[in-house]
Amino acid sequence: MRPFVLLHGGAGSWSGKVDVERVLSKVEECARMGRYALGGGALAAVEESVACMESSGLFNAGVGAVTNSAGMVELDAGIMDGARRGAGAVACVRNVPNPIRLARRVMEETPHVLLVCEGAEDLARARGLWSPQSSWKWSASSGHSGD
Amino acid sequence: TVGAVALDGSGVFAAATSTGGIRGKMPCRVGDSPVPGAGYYAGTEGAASATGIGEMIMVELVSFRAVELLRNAEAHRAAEEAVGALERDFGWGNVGLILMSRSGPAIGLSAKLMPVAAASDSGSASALAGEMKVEDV
Repeated sequence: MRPFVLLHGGAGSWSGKVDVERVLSKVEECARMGRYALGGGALAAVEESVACMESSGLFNAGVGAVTNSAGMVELDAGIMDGARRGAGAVACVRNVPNPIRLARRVMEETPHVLLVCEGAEDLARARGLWSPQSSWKWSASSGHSGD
Repeated sequence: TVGAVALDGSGVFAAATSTGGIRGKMPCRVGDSPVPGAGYYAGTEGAASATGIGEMIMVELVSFRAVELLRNAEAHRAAEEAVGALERDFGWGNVGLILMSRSGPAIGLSAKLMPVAAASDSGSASALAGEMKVEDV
């Protein structure tokens, strides 16, 4: 089996009017980005692919995420390396537009697997991954609503 | 939710999943996406990323189940069985799963739609799941 990247943009139903061609075009663009990153290994490929989709505003992730009952965006993400069974994840982070990058930092730079809330955001601040939600170029509810 | 699985030139698998969760969820609610084995999993046999309603995916450890099934099943069958288990156990299906194995990639889907894309050194393609044969990319 040759090197390969496979992506999904969420299952379920879309709310409102969605430009399917635009969504598919972006997923494919992110897959190509992941394929390019494969030179740095499978972990780099999935991180770059997911970060690309998080940043697009087209999906229920990153800057395109739906809001909770308090009107806030709270993001979850996880990443795993199959060779060494290493995993890293963050949950309920509010001011991290690319939580997948923070999840990788949790895996590689802490002894933990899952960080949540303030602890995760403190790590994001220390690693330059923190950005206040109010400054996001944000388009909530644009994508699927579901994990 | 978004997710990715990959196999690199050294034969290493990786998986990643990221989400905003469910619209209107309670503050501090956590779904399957950051839980290893639930929203994502990677091992020596393969890698998986799941999407759907997180509470059920968490309980069923859908991504771990899919990768474990690769020990005795082809990728397509493993993906379908992992997704089908939710319908069997809960009478509920609205899940998508992407799975990478050494024999190739596969998609399991009980939801209406799921945009997917694949890329290799041969090129790239995208489609709404069900329309694309990823093994042809």
